[in-house]
Amino acid sequence: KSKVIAVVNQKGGVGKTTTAINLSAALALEGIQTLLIDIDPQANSTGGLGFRRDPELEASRPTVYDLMLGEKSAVEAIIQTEVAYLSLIPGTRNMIGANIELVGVEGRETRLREALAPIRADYPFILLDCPPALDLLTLNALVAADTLLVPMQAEYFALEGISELISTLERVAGSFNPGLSVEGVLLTMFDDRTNLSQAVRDNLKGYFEDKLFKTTIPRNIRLAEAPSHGKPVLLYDPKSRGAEAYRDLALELMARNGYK
Amino acid sequence: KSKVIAVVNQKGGVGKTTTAINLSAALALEGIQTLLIDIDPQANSTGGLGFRRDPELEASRPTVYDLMLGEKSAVEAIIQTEVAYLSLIPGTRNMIGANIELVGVEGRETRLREALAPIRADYPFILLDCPPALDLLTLNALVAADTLLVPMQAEYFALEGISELISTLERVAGSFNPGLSVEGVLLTMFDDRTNLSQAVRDNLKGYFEDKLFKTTIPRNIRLAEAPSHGKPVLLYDPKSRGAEAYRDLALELMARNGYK
Ligand SMILES: Nc1ncnc2c1ncn2[C@@H]1O[C@H](COP(=O)(O)OP(=O)(O)OP(=O)(O)O)[C@@H](O)[C@H]1O
Ligand SMILES: Nc1ncnc2c1ncn2[C@@H]1O[C@H](COP(=O)(O)OP(=O)(O)OP(=O)(O)O)[C@@H](O)[C@H]1O
Ligand SMILES: [Mg+2]
Ligand SMILES: [Mg+2]
Repeated sequence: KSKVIAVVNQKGGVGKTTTAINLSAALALEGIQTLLIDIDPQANSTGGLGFRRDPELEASRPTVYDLMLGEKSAVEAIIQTEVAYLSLIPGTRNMIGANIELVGVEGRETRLREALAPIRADYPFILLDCPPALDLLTLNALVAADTLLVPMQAEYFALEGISELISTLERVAGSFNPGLSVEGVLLTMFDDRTNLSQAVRDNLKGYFEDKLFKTTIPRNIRLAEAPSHGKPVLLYDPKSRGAEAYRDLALELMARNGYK
Repeated sequence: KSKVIAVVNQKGGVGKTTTAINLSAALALEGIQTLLIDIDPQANSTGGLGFRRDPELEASRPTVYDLMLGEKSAVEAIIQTEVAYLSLIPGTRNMIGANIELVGVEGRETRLREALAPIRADYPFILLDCPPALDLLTLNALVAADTLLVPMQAEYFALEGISELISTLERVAGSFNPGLSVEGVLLTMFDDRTNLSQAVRDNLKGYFEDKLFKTTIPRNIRLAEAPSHGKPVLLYDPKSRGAEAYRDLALELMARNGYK
């Protein structure tokens, strides 16, 4: 049993990377082999797990871009993180060119899915951290994924973007990936004391119903500090509200998928 | 005298749209003719100023995409907002296709600059709200712009993205727009009580020196509420800390450019 989950939302700064890093770490700390793949040219999941930007190192280390260009296999690109059971395929800023370089290439949408096929069975969960765009990189992630996990801030602009996300999901399911569905929608940086948050949450509940995770992630400074130490919050400050919330999320995801 | 300023940062959710809407409104309320152009396919500047998504209306209203495809002139696309002296060229979700459709087109980088040339002289300030990417849309904005205004959150991932932004700026200045420079770097959602914010601010000061605006924008819920009412915060809640901060920013920008 193996599931590929794309952490996706074209709205920027909603907590995609924070969720990808900390949910995958929480799953790994429950003893589940987990692979995180950094599809964003910002490579924040890579930096947030301690693999600092280093031009020389980057030149020698295969990245997800090498997979998409067919120059390296997934097995060659996988690296072990500081967390047992958590592996990473790093991203690179060079992927900024992917949208232009891959446009004319045969099978440009299915490159990632093909590259992951040989290793899928080794990981019960594979998470894909996507860029804030509905571009060719995100399209590759949606074609490779079984489900989408959509982090959302409970703010006005989040509501404006829902219809695009859903229509992109339907288009991808229609032409490339018929089984693609929503794993869940996750409220991030959530402060249930404000009227705005409550109004947006009620709106999302109406839209997504039981797809809305019961777990919400509160705004917690330890989540913003952890990446500067190159660690998931569960290693940086395991007793923080941020760590507790991502542990709860992992347990909820596991329960939805028949683990434990 | 006319200045085109691109509000840009590939990092998502740092306050580009919030700055584009509220700074342009604050300049307009000082009696300066200001034009805001929404280059982001999310079209949040358009929605945040009250022009709700409406497929029928969108089909009949020219957008910045029509300008880039050469099908409409800037004069035809300009609409008046609720704020005197503030005009808008709306964005559209259809621009998501721009990165693919414009790739093979002649002069794809200079489309926006050419479209704005006839109207530049009518507006002392023209602000461009950019998507969270260094793609062809942002490239068009950088080629059309005189300067960049870079909103930044004082958090770890913001530091990771600086070097890309600067190297992109240098590349654009080298090949398309020799005069392009940094207008300023703006700290947004800034809370000077946390160690992280102070550490990142000191880091940015060392990097940008006097380009760092003295004005910082505090985290203020009224800024997040205002777009759901379709108004800039200066109309929604003129006495809020968010409104005061953007008014201060407008005065600082004006002083730097010889106004008043
Ligand atoms: N629950 C939280 N509490 C406090 N800070 C948070 C929380 N979640 C994320 N952050 C911080 O907010 C900022 C945005 O989060 P993050 O970078 O994970 O979003 P993203 O969706 O991946 O952004 P992008 O669209 O640029 O990829 C980061 O500086 C992060 O550290
Ligand atoms: N100073 C502030 N205080 C409180 N909330 C803010 C502030 N600035 C922005 N916000 C809120 O934070 C969220 C992100 O801001 P905004 O959408 O302006 O960023 P952006 O950089 O334009 O995002 P994108 O990368 O998606 O274009 C929005 O919901 C906005 O309302
Ligand atoms: Mg991210
Ligand atoms: Mg924006």
